[in-house]
Amino acid sequence: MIRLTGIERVFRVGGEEVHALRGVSLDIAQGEYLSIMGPSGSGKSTLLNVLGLLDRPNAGRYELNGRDVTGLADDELARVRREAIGFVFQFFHLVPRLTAEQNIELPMVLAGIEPAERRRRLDRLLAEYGLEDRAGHRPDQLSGGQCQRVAIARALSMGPTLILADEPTGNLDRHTGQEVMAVLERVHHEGGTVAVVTHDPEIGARAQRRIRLVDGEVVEDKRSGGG
Amino acid sequence: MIRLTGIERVFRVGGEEVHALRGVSLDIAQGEYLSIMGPSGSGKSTLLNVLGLLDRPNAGRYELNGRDVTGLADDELARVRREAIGFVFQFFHLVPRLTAEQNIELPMVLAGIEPAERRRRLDRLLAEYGLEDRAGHRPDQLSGGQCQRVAIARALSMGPTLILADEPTGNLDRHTGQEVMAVLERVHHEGGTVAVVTHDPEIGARAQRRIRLVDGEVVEDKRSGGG
Ligand SMILES: Nc1ncnc2c1ncn2[C@@H]1O[C@H](COP(=O)(O)OP(=O)(O)OP(=O)(O)O)[C@@H](O)[C@H]1O
Ligand SMILES: Nc1ncnc2c1ncn2[C@@H]1O[C@H](COP(=O)(O)OP(=O)(O)OP(=O)(O)O)[C@@H](O)[C@H]1O
Ligand SMILES: [Mg+2]
Ligand SMILES: [Mg+2]
Repeated sequence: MIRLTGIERVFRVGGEEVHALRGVSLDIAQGEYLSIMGPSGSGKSTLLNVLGLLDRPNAGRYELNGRDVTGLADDELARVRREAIGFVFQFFHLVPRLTAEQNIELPMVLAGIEPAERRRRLDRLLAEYGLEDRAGHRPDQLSGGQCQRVAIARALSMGPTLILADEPTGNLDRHTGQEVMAVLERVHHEGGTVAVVTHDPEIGARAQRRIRLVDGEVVEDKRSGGG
Repeated sequence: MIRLTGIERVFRVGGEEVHALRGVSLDIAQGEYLSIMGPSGSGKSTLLNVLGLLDRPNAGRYELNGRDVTGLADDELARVRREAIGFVFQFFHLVPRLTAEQNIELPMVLAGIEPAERRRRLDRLLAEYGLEDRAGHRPDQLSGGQCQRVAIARALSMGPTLILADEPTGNLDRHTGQEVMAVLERVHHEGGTVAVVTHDPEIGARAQRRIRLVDGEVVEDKRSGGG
């Protein structure tokens, strides 16, 4: 489903270069559930952004479902992203002027989903994430963990088959974090492909396949039995 | 050093009320090291904001070093905050236009610290937090965990005796998180008062005193031996 070959991502700051990803090659099959761990600054968010078509590599190739997406124009990338990928950002990127409910609903509105169907999905997502009595709050009227749950619900509202989640439990207590992972894992049980960046070894260990990044390189790629 | 008596904090959203803190009473002595844990949405950030003079209670009293600070005017609150309290925000609140180094330096510039002394403290903080080769990066050119470390370094740059840290290791791998806690604990060893909000039980267990909030109330307040 996903094939990365020799991905390089170099940032330039002032006169210097930061090699955030160094020759990363990775195959991810449809239906896999993997975690990505590694030290702060090792390139995890950068890798997820490349996978999510939010950032372009400086070198290397990205094939998504057999199609080379490396060279696509911005509007085409945006279309593929909207239709196929649910992305949970490390710092949420919620729309400040919209309520929790409106934020979750936004991808569905953009996709032209009917109001009655949007309402059905919203009710289910708000209940699943314990956000029912915060639906009308804007992000600045929510706790950190409530914002995180809104970001996750938004990523799932279009029922995408590829979920990319950057630290989805970072601001959640253990119990709420387990609930969130249960929902993401249900997407996996239903056939979806799920990649989770996490600093929490307990969360990382839940995945079938565990990738470790250090200084922009994949240094470990283990599968647990019964993959 | 800190006495909270019957603190109430009520938010109003549309027609409804959210009781974020309900009758919280708490004494914190100079030199204590405590952790505050509890479910997402239980009032931890709100409590820390009240302690940090960033938010006013709707009822109840806050005495800081014997002085009633509940009714102070905004500019006086700001002065007390600047001089006595180092605050690490759950989502950092770094200045986007400034570099990592300039962000860390900002409180010192505002306090009129001499350039040579600022440079000395900056060099020490950048080294302590592994940020030396990211000093010239702006927040959007830093990883999540690097931003978090900049926020912590900034809070410590004025050598405050009261440190309030909201989820200081939330975006850090275990190793970097331990390093950060070691620096905060050094402040404690040197006589400072440290309160850490955390979702990580391992981090919470390091404190001498552990407070648990549920639904705006203190439900647990335990001290470990040798406090
Ligand atoms: N826009 C940018 N410009 C310059 N350097 C950048 C930029 N974005 C990221 N970096 C650098 O690239 C490296 C990788 O960043 P990335 O955000 O992928 O790390 P990460 O593994 O997600 O870290 P964390 O666990 O702290 O979130 C970091 O050293 C960071 O400073
Ligand atoms: N400005 C606000 N307006 C309305 N409600 C608010 C506001 N700020 C916080 N709340 C609500 O008050 C409650 C406590 O929020 P707080 O941010 O203190 O929780 P928290 O314990 O820090 O949660 P987390 O662990 O998710 O960060 C939450 O239910 C939240 O929705
Ligand atoms: Mg990251
Ligand atoms: Mg909080």
